[in-house]
Amino acid sequence: DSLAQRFTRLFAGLGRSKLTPANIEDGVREVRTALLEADVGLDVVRGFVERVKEKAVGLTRLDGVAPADQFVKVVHDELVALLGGEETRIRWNDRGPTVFMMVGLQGTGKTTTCGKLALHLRRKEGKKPLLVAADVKRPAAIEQLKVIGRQVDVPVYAEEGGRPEKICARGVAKAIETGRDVVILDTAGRLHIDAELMDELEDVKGKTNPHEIWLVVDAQVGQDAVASAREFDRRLAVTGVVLSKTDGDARAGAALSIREVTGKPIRYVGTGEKLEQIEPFVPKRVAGRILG
Amino acid sequence: LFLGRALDESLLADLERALLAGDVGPRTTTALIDEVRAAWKAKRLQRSEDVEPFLRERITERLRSGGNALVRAASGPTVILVCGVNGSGKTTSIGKLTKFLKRDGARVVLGAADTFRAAAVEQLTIWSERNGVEIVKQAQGADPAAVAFDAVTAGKARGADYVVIDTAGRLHTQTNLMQELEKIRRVVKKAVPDAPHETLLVIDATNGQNAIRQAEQFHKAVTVTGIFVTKLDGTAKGGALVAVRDTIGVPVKFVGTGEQIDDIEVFDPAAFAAALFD
Ligand SMILES: Nc1nc2c(ncn2[C@@H]2O[C@H](COP(=O)(O)OP(=O)(O)OP(=O)(O)O)[C@@H](O)[C@H]2O)c(=O)[nH]1
Ligand SMILES: Nc1nc2c(ncn2[C@@H]2O[C@H](COP(=O)(O)OP(=O)(O)OP(=O)(O)O)[C@@H](O)[C@H]2O)c(=O)[nH]1
Ligand SMILES: [Mg+2]
Ligand SMILES: [Mg+2]
Repeated sequence: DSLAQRFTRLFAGLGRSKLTPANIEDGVREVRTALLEADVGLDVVRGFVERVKEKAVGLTRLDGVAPADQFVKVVHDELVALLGGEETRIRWNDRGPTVFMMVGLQGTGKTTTCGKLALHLRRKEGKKPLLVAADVKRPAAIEQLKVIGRQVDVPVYAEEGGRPEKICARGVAKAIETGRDVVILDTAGRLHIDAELMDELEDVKGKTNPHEIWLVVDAQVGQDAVASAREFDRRLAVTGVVLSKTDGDARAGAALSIREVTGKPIRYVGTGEKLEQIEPFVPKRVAGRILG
Repeated sequence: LFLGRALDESLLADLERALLAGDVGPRTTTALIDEVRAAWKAKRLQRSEDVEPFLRERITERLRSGGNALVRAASGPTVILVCGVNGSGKTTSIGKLTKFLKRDGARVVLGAADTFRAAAVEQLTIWSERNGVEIVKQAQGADPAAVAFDAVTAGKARGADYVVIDTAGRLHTQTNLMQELEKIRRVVKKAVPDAPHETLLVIDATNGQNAIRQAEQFHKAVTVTGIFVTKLDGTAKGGALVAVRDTIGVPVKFVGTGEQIDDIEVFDPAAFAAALFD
């Protein structure tokens, strides 16, 4: 059941009487289990639960609202506050194309997200994007981006083989030359522990000075979200996160962990395989699914 | 890690952390730690250095039964249907599995039944070329069941030892796509009554507790017979596989350890359990 249902059972015997430290302990244990089941990072859960305890103990002096509902509200509000609360509008470059760089672990949805972003910026912001195929390793990655480019009616810059940072630099030059005002770099998936490939990302960043570096994260990711996000952020100073595959039933606790550990905002969520399926991130929605 | 420590609740708390950090999940972790505590209280566990081996053995034994051998057809090609959620590593795993199957000179035919995703057929074609095996494919947007059917009949006609069928990624919450997968399986059965002999569910080791939902739903739709866990070369431990095993009773058969053609291993439960504590 949802956390709210579990609290209602837990505090059922209390009627309208106050929350006490003893029964808060039980509630806190439920929150901890629920957050771990929702794939929130272990250490993030610990910190979160401490804050909820403090706020809940502060509540025992209030009367009138059923304890279970008070408790749910504390947890829910704490989640929403953590997830949201930041200005996330894109700051456009006024001296040339705005460069977006998409990075992340293998298979998280970067290439698809590049296509979705290109379509979104073309249609909703009147931009003229250029997609750059910087994945020269994965079989048919360039072809995949070219097909997507055709589907969203956005040109794709690609070279057969060669080094990603050079391809990206030439892609930006091509954008300037052809009057494109947005460049979206689709990089290959990689492990955060692959030093050489992480160096490669730094090289791409060095050569193209992206205005936005977005970490694309699979909503199904578990505890590994923390280590990987932390390392991508440490190496690149990520400016935002895109949470993909939110159309599934994964609780997406990674959203909380990543926000907590890197401090970086979630900008968009992927809501399906079609190239229209991207939406701005809404903290309340993700808070609701983490709580189940 | 636990040398020279007392066998006490703080040791158990540290073990609990290791399991949770590896995605074993709160309920399975509690069950495992309860087993340790029970053995300790019953004096079957006396020294702190015996605790981790005991726990490793409990996990290994949950994963070991059923073995990890591929199901083989009694005659004709062994048909392997590969499925799983988007981006889990299906196509790449098929590329690796093909080379693995070919070690003893087996003849393999691939079926490109992902007719939906951009450049999916091109991607599998490159893997078929790397392996020097034939691939059965149709135009983009073709009926995946028709491609699967063609691949199986072609494999049968050409005396192939294996037919491996790639399918499009799909989330288990997409009812229509799960029905499509059921249809692919039914149509494959039409071509060869015992097929698919092996239905491999590809699970990404970085997934958390949702892997359990994936396993339940895919198993309900198409009777999974083996799991291929990918991306264990990263820092994720794939701990959700313990609960997956408890839930659907299907053995893990293969492990993906990288992006290259040789990055495949037969599943070793003891090594997997040990890695949880690294
Ligand atoms: N259901 C769903 N599927 C998605 C979403 N985003 C991407 N996908 C699918 O996830 C799979 C992987 O997407 P890609 O865009 O190839 O992922 P990638 O990160 O570029 O992969 P690599 O380049 O190999 O690291 C594809 O099947 C996509 O269609 C989403 O929001 N929802
Ligand atoms: N590090 C690592 N990467 C892997 C492994 N297996 C697959 N990958 C990578 O994961 C990404 C996705 O692999 P695919 O084979 O395209 O996954 P898929 O399940 O076929 O994806 P869809 O067909 O889009 O659902 C690619 O970048 C692969 O190279 C593995 O064992 N280790
Ligand atoms: Mg890609
Ligand atoms: Mg595929």
